[in-house]
Amino acid sequence: SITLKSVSKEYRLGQTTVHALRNVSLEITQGEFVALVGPSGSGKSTALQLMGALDHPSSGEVWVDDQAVNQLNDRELARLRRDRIGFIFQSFNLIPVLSVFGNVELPLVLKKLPKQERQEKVQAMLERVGLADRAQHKTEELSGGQRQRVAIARALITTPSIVLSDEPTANLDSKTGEEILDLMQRLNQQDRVTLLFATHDPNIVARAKRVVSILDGQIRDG
Amino acid sequence: SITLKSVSKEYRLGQTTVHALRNVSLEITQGEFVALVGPSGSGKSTALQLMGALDHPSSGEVWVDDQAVNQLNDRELARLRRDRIGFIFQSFNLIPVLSVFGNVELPLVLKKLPKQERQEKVQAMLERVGLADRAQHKTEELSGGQRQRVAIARALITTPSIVLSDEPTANLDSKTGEEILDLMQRLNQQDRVTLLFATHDPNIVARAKRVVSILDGQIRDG
Ligand SMILES: Nc1ncnc2c1ncn2[C@@H]1O[C@H](COP(=O)(O)OP(=O)(O)OP(=O)(O)O)[C@@H](O)[C@H]1O
Ligand SMILES: Nc1ncnc2c1ncn2[C@@H]1O[C@H](COP(=O)(O)OP(=O)(O)OP(=O)(O)O)[C@@H](O)[C@H]1O
Ligand SMILES: [Mg+2]
Ligand SMILES: [Mg+2]
Repeated sequence: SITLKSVSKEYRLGQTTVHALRNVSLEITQGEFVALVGPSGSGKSTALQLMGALDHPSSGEVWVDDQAVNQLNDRELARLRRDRIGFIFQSFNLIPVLSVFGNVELPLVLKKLPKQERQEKVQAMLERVGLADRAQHKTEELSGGQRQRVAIARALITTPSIVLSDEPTANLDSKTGEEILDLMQRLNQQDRVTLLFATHDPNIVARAKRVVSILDGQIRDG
Repeated sequence: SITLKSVSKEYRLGQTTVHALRNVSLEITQGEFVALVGPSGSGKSTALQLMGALDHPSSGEVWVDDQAVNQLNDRELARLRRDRIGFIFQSFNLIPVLSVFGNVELPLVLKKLPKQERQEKVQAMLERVGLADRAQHKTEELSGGQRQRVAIARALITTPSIVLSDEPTANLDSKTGEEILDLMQRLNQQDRVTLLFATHDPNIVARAKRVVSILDGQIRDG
């Protein structure tokens, strides 16, 4: 499970303070399929980044599986991000100097999997997202939707038990998007992988078992 | 008008050749509102970049208003991109060292508009896309949809007669997307601005007067 307990997040910029999240409490239990929806700038990406332990709240606590994230040491934090949580970024965050294959392989290299096993897993994943014929290309040589699929493949390659997806279908046509959603929904139904999507996509909202609304940094319904 | 005449575009990468566009002919006449749709990787962004004179075809010709783009000298080409065409990039291409205001102002600086006039135009445009309170922020301090709106504002600030938009609503919730589309549709209806969208968004397709399909680099219907 992932829980935000009375979490606030502020960004201070010169004289202004942006209240990205205001006293947000939200619990996602293991195996849930949740869509987080709300207007542009309402706090979705910020909420996901805190839940993925990629940033700290200004106040309140983040808990992952009954562990307070702020109590974890660096090694435990790294293991959490590397093994338990897969994160799909809204702006992809791919590594330009690596190929498609290299980008998707990287989490497995960090886990010290042997080369043969990495090869098989990456090959299988690239086929699943329709990019097997692009394995050797650099990410700048891809279309927007192809880059998005590299980001998705990389997040899923470690078979995480929680997948936090920030607008994963924004750059995909509906058919490709449906294929990606089928793939992720199967993980939820067969392996009880927890899925949390920050999204504007009605197809994701329709498939989700629960929809949480956010507005101006506050949860409206949960 | 913008016309592709038997245009092909190949990318050569080591041993592979990617045929991004294959013998594409497409004419968009002044004042049209066209949606270009097709699967991820089918050639939409490539087609738009050629029409915006941001890249050269491998073969065939691009014409803008009865002028062959490959016949223009550098000064004429710069004037075309600066004055006639507004381009909204799929990955925004904002300038990180400039503020929101600075990014939107830049095309007016290049046109040598006086400071007072730039100030008024940028302020009005930022209000129209809902970012007036973010004028002084750097673009890395914005949400994905806020950055997208900066890219939109920058493309429209020079009141171009042709707007080429690559997935302009991908990161926007439906309400914000509708507001942007209302704004652009008004330009088309009142000022006969030509609108060409590469898009997966059904809301844009519904509003467009003509829908062109592309698949594997070839136009299916025009
Ligand atoms: N610089 C490049 N080098 C090599 N191949 C490229 C390059 N840019 C694009 N391509 C390839 O050309 C094809 C068309 O790309 P394009 O970006 O036009 O697709 P698209 O229709 O815009 O896709 P999407 O909907 O995913 O944005 C794709 O297969 C892509 O991988
Ligand atoms: N690094 C930052 N510095 C300052 N403000 C920030 C920063 N990152 C985000 N913000 C602000 O915090 C608020 C929430 O941003 P967030 O990215 O979470 O929104 P979002 O719901 O994901 O929006 P979108 O749908 O446009 O992606 C926004 O108003 C944004 O401008
Ligand atoms: Mg976001
Ligand atoms: Mg594209």
